[in-house]
Amino acid sequence: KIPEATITRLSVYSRYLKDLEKKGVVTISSSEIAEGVGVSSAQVRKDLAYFGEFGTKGVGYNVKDLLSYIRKILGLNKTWNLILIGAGNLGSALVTYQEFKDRGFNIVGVFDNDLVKIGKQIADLKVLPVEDLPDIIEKYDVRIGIIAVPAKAAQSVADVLVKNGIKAILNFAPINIHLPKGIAIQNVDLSIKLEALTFSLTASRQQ
Amino acid sequence: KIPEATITRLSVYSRYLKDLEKKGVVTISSSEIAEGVGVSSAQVRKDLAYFGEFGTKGVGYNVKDLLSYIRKILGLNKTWNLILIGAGNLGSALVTYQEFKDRGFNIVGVFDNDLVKIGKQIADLKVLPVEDLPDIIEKYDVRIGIIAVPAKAAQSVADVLVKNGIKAILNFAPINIHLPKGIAIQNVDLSIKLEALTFSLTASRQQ
Ligand SMILES: NC(=O)c1ccc[n+]([C@@H]2O[C@H](COP(=O)([O-])OP(=O)(O)OC[C@H]3O[C@@H](n4cnc5c(N)ncnc54)[C@H](O)[C@@H]3O)[C@@H](O)[C@H]2O)c1
Ligand SMILES: NC(=O)c1ccc[n+]([C@@H]2O[C@H](COP(=O)([O-])OP(=O)(O)OC[C@H]3O[C@@H](n4cnc5c(N)ncnc54)[C@H](O)[C@@H]3O)[C@@H](O)[C@H]2O)c1
Repeated sequence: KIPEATITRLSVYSRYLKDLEKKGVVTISSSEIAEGVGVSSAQVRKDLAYFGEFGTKGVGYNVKDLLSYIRKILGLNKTWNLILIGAGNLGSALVTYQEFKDRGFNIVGVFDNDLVKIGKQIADLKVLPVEDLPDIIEKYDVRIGIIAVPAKAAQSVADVLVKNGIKAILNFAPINIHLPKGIAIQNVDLSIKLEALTFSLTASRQQ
Repeated sequence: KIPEATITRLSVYSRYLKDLEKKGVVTISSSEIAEGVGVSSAQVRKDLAYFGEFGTKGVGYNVKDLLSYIRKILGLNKTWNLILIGAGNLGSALVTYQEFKDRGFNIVGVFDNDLVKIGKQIADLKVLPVEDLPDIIEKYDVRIGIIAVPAKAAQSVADVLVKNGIKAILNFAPINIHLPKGIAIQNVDLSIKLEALTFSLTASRQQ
């Protein structure tokens, strides 16, 4: 099983390689990648070794080939249709998030169960009732769902998503969602990010 | 230097221990913590070892004491005042994010440079002009800033924050911000989270 940290670093390597490709760099070594992203060259080689032998000893990697290979591993050589549940403050912001579109992630439907929100226009989408989920999932071959509902609703929403064929969830609700085996989940916990900052502030104060 | 992954796991351990404390659990072993959060017990012991010797061999840790100790390390035994720059879609959502308040993170000021946004009411805050930053930072002893402006504005906003005494930044803009040594930063990259999901979807399809 490939460590999650390796997959995260693959995303980071791909962004760095994309930058290099734009600048016209043709070849790169693992130590140059390492320096570019801030990890050890041993880590870079270890991460890439999970996926096969590429690059030439003493020469390095071809930037275009390595980038294309990493993007293939991450499933980024295609666009993905997503649905979002919870047309509230966070959900409305996510619908407008340009970076998702730039990277091939298209939110094709946003859903809510509040009559006040249903029918409301958010960017180029109209908020739909949760009842319309199965149709949209089928019409757009959706496999990824974003959960932006309150914590107390998150588990039931996840159950509905899984029942309707969603295989991967990005969850913003501050709760651990229980899922059947084989359903991928990524939780976004902004407080953990802030705690990493307060750790730094506390640690430096004690020096 | 303590690995970032260790600090993130400390946050995860503290949430698990808080849950146990609520349930009235008094003592816990590293393998029980490990099982509770999904890492190896060796990892738990390794993480805690950075911070000293606690717990009793063969007996385990006292839940209350360990929780209190970890919270102290993370700087969570106090409240923190934060400011937020960028009263747009994301910024407005973040101002209302209850989980921050529940964990002792208070957004005391939200700023923008758009005349249309300045003076607007968002929850219990009025959007202020960026010129008011120094006063608010001083008045509330603010050391953490949240950047929720577009990528092209993020570096200059970071420079203003640092110039005015901010020591730690939570950045949502999809750009690498350059900072002086000693300023802590945490970047939120939601696309990386989605790529971890598309990796799972792609990997499982290839089996
Ligand atoms: N606001 C933020 O910046 C922020 C940041 C990180 C995480 N979160 C989390 O994201 C979630 C949403 O936060 P928010 O600030 O947008 O809250 P919100 O109350 O503004 O929005 C929640 C929306 O979900 C809808 N909803 C509730 N139950 C539903 C259900 N069963 N089916 C479909 N829709 C349902 C509500 O009608 C509402 O429109 C919360 O769990 C919050 O903790 C919010
Ligand atoms: N929308 C999302 O869900 C989301 C998610 C993750 C990250 N982000 C990132 O967060 C940032 C904000 O996204 P958004 O959707 O809220 O955009 P937005 O355009 O709605 O908001 C940006 C706000 O920043 C203000 N601003 C611009 N330059 C400024 C400056 N120099 N000083 C002070 N204020 C300034 C603008 O006036 C505007 O109100 C972007 O970098 C975006 O990529 C957004």
